[in-house]
This record gives sequence, C-alpha cells and structure tokens, in this order.
Amino acid sequence: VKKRFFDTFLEVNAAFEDIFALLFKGGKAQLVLTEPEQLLETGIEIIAQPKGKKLQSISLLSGGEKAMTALAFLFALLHVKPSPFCILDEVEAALDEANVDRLGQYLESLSQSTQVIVITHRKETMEKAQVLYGVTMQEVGVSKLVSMKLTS
Amino acid sequence: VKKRFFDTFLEVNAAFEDIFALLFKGGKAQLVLTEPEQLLETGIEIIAQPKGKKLQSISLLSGGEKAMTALAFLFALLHVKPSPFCILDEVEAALDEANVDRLGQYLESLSQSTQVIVITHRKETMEKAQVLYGVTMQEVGVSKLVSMKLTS
Amino acid sequence: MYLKKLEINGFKSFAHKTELYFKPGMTAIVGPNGSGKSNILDAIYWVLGEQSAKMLRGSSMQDVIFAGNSKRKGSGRAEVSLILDNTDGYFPLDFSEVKLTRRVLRSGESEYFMNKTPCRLKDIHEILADKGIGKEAYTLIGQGKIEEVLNAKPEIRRKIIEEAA
Amino acid sequence: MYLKKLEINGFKSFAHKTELYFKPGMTAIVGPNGSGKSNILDAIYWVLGEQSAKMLRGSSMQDVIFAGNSKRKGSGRAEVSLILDNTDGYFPLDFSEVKLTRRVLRSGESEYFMNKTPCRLKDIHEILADKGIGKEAYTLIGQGKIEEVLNAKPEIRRKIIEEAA
Ligand SMILES: Nc1ncnc2c1ncn2[C@@H]1O[C@H](COP(=O)(O)OP(=O)(O)OP(=O)(O)O)[C@@H](O)[C@H]1O
Ligand SMILES: Nc1ncnc2c1ncn2[C@@H]1O[C@H](COP(=O)(O)OP(=O)(O)OP(=O)(O)O)[C@@H](O)[C@H]1O
Ligand SMILES: [Mg+2]
Ligand SMILES: [Mg+2]
Repeated sequence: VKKRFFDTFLEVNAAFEDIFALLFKGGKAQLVLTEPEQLLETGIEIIAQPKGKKLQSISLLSGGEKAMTALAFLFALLHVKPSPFCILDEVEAALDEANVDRLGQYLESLSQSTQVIVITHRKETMEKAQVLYGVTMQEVGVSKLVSMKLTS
Repeated sequence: VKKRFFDTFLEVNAAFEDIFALLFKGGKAQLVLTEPEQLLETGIEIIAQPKGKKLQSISLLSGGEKAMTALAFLFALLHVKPSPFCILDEVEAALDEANVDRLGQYLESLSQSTQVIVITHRKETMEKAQVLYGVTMQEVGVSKLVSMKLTS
Repeated sequence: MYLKKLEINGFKSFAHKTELYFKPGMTAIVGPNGSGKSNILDAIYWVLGEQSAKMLRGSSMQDVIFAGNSKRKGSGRAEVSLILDNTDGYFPLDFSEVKLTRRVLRSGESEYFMNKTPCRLKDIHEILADKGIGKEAYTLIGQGKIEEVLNAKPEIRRKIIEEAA
Repeated sequence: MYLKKLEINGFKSFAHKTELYFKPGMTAIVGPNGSGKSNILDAIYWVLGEQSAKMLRGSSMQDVIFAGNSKRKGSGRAEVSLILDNTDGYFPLDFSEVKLTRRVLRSGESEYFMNKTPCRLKDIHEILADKGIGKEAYTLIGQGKIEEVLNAKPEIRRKIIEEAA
C-alpha cells in the first residue's frame, strides 16, 4: 500500500509540475510530503511560484492564480487516474480573459480522452464545446431545457 | 441601547425589502429576529424569495441569487448608516450579464452620495466608472499603475 | 464508457420530465442566474448516492423534491436516472448500458434501481467504487468548490492521492 | 469626506512608490489576474489598522513587505498613506485633510502617523470608530467575501446591525 501511494504521489507531482507550467506559461509548482518518513500519515503541501515571482505561501496568491493552481492539481489527478467523465461548475469565475482562454484550450485537449461537461457564463468556454444546452425558466421557478447548437 | 438596536433593525429591514425588490425586479425579502423577546441576544435570519418562486431556505438559492441577496443586505446597511466610501472587490464574479447590469445601475446611483471603488473584470461595471485605473506587471512581480480614462 | 443521458423528473426546479443527451467530447450548460444549471449537477451527485442534504444545498432530503411555485403545487416525488454507455465493457456487467435510477417520495426513503431492477445503495457504490466516479472523487467540482483543495488540510490532500492510487 | 489619495511604497507587490488619486463618484480598478488589484484593498485594510496577517492573506505581518522577484531584492520596509478629505469637518480635527500613515520595517513593530505626527493605533481607531469606516464594517468587501454575510451565524448578523445602530 505504501509503495502504491508513493508511486502515485510521484506521478501526480510530475503531472502537476507540467500542467502548472502549461497553464501559467512558465513558473514552477510542486507537491511536497510534510512527513516523508511516515508515508501512512503524511500530509501534502502545495507549492506554487508563478514565473519570475518570489516563492511565497499559496495564501498570498491572487484569486485567479489560486483557481488556476487548483485546476492544475485537479488535471494532474485526472492525468494519473483518468476518469471517463468530469463535470465543472463555473470554475472560471475568478479568471481574466487570458486565463479563461488557456483553460478552454486545456479542456478542449482533455475532452479528447475524458468527457467534459462545464457549467459556465463565459463565452470563451462555450465556444469550445460541441454541444450547448441552455437552461431557462419560461415559467417562473420551473427549469426548462433548450438545446442550442451542435457543431459538426 | 435596546431601543436603538430595534429601531435600526426595522430601518435596515425596510431598506432590505426595497433594494431586494429593485435588484431582483420583484420578489420579497425580509430580516427576521430569531428571539424577538431577547433583544440583547437575538440573532437575525435572512429570508429571500425571488418573484414567483416558492419560499425556501437561502441555502437553496443559486450562486448568483446568493450574491445579489448579500449585496441587497449590504446596500440596506449603507442606506441606513451611510459611509463616505465603500470598496468592493469582484463582487460580481457569480453574476450573469443581466444582474451585472442591474448592479452597475445601482452602484451608479449609490455613487451620487457614497464614493464607490470597485475592483472588477466585467466590462459592464467598468463602463459605469468615471475614473479607471489599470494595474499591470510590466516587470514580473512588480505592480505598476496606469491611469486609463477620465470621463467628463 | 461515457455519460449518455440524464433524465430528471420532479427533482428541484425540474418540475417536468427533462432529458439531456450527452456525447463524448465537451458539452457546455449555460443560462441565467437561478435557472437551474447547478441543480443538474446536484441531480448527478444525488443519483450517484449522495446522502448529505447539505451537499445538495438543502436542510433535509425532502428539499430535493420540486416544491412548487406561485401557481403550481409541489411534486409528490423526485426521480433521476443516469445512463452510462458500457459498450467497452468498462463495468463488469452484461449490459451495453447501465441505467442508475434513484427515486424518493415525500413520505420517505430513497429507492435505487440498476437497469430497472431494484437494488441497494451498496450495490451502486460497489460498481462505482474503484472507478474514481462519484462524489468523493475529483471529477465532480461544484460551484465555488474549486479552491477547496488549496484550502484543505495537508492530510485531506493525501486522502485524495490515496484514492487515485 | 471622501478618499482623496492612496500612497503605497514597498507594500506587497508595489515595489516602487505608487499614487492613486480618487474623486467622489465611482472609480474602477482593473487588470489581469495576479497584477496587484486586491493588494490595493489590502493596503487600505492595513493602514486602517488591520492586525491579523491572515486577513491580509499572509502568515506573518512581514508578508506585507515587498519580497522581491527573480531580479530584485526585497524591500526593507512597507509604507502606506491614506489621505482623506476633511473640508466638510467630518472628523472633529482642525485639518482640511487627514493623512493616516502606517510603516513597518522587517525588524519589527508598525509605526502609525496622523498628518505626519507619530501616534498610536488607538488614536486612529478613535477617530474612525463611530464613523463606520474600517475593517469590521460593511464598507470594505474583500474578494470572495460577499457571501459571508449569508453564511454567517444569526448572532454575527446582529452584531453588524448593532454596529450600524
Ligand atoms: N426543491 C426545489 N423546488 C423548486 N425549486 C428549487 C428547489 N430546490 C432549489 N430550487 C430553486 O432552484 C434555483 C437554483 O438553481 P441553480 O442553483 O441550479 O441555479 P444556477 O442556474 O446554477 O444559477 P447561477 O448561475 O446563479 O449559479 C433556486 O432559485 C431555487 O429556489
Ligand atoms: N510581500 C509581497 N511581495 C511581493 N509580491 C507579493 C507580496 N504579497 C503578495 N504578492 C504577490 O501579489 C500577487 C497577488 O496580487 P493580487 O491578489 O492583488 O492580484 P489581483 O490583481 O487581485 O488578481 P485577481 O484578479 O486574480 O484577483 C501574487 O502573485 C503575490 O505573489
Ligand atoms: Mg449555479
Ligand atoms: Mg484579486
């Protein structure tokens, strides 16, 4: 069990470093074991350093930087242990246009292997989807579905 | 002290009802004392019912409905006890375009009496401001200010 | 394996029977504030066996049943079905499709079905367990929850990696 | 009374002296993720006397001093001044302007100044106290904090109303 945990940890860490650098166009990120000798009890710290900035605790990161760092961690897990589908509800609320674009590109490539369903208000994210569902309340309090577009 | 608290409570409640109906284009909202006999210990519940929907606990409201309800409460406090200035950091992150517009209109009228400073990514909010400051990092990790526009 | 279809009836704001067809690739769900988008994800959490009312933003499990509006009475029951494609034999079952159904009446307990046959929650957990699907996993991210992994205690993050192992 | 000017130097990502002039009406602050917008609000919390490093997203009060970047060393100190217009006599002081300043060195304690004269934190709290300005009040809403009032316990909401009374 210990060995399997440690091997998975190493794989997730390697994926996290790569995906963070991809989403941030550079910079370094890493997962660190708080107690490496106690593999059964240790915790995991997240270290993130956007390009050119000084290494500081993740609590000092901005709202958008935190969201992108959390997304990089999530995608690293999906990379190591793929799941047939994943559903994200407005994960880009704190992102500026450049980061929404980068996230959209990553989701587009992820959706080649994993079915991706996103709930969103951002146009850039909608444009990347093949199927678009609109939810409205024509009658107050009653949700109704409208299928919007199917690209080829 | 008790009397002053109760009077202020009634005033804030009245303002909350009005501003909620304004932001939601209808609907009912109210502040309710959990223990009206114990004015010195009582808590305050928030009741919110968008137009035509059934009255339910505020935890069932959507992300955008919760943000607009919280803003209505904040504006009610500012209405009863005005402050010379107020600063809002990305309060519209969960809002759709229609609600961002309504919030922008309310902030525009509020800024006649209270100085309003907003940090935002949304175009609709920027358009309502007289002064726009841009913050960038030309040198990585070092914030620099750029003054963008001054409307008459 | 992929999500093929979701049927919602009487669950939260979905008073009428509503069907969403999904394809592999990327699907976006859009709409105004309060229209019912997050309720769709709640329906998926629920049919996969979610037991906590708080996770579904309610205070009791009856809160998932359509409560009515100013003109219409509430529903007597809520029912959600999730149809998963199994042509690739992802689940060790003899079916090309796996249909998971959960139903609850105002009066009581939830009932679970697998391909229309009554089953227990335990059975659903068993087929999903080692596949990384379902509510503990990192594959369903609710509104405002993305930053939880950054704010979580280091031991919780370890549990997430253990799960993936 | 209104906020007239904010001077930031060596505070968080503001390595150089930066000045923001404000007018009555509405001002918007915009810019990419991570550029330093919320750091401006942190500077205002700080100069108004904020004592908790956690409220400023750091783990120690030294975290507010510019830490440097890959090419530049960190600053030795952070200093923020807030200039409030007092031509309407809002504050019972004989000045047409009230300039609040807070300075901290890496080595130690914060120093406070009012119109360039050294003072104590208590003095700043006194002039601000019954005006509803400052960190407890409902007039400074940090990023992601708007929903806190809805999720707060009913007794906390009562405190907010008491404050306004
Ligand atoms: N049992 C129920 N019966 C009827 N309506 C319900 C029920 N439970 C929740 N609702 C309603 O569903 C609405 C919320 O829907 P939901 O959270 O899905 O919105 P959303 O589309 O995600 O909006 P946003 O973009 O603001 O996040 C609320 O207005 C709430 O009153
Ligand atoms: N003491 C410090 N020295 C140098 N940089 C710092 C210091 N404290 C915080 N920072 C940096 O400031 C940046 C965050 O700035 P801030 O939170 O103001 O961004 P923002 O413009 O609000 O972005 P967003 O739109 O994502 O919310 C982080 O990248 C962080 O590393
Ligand atoms: Mg939602
Ligand atoms: Mg910010």
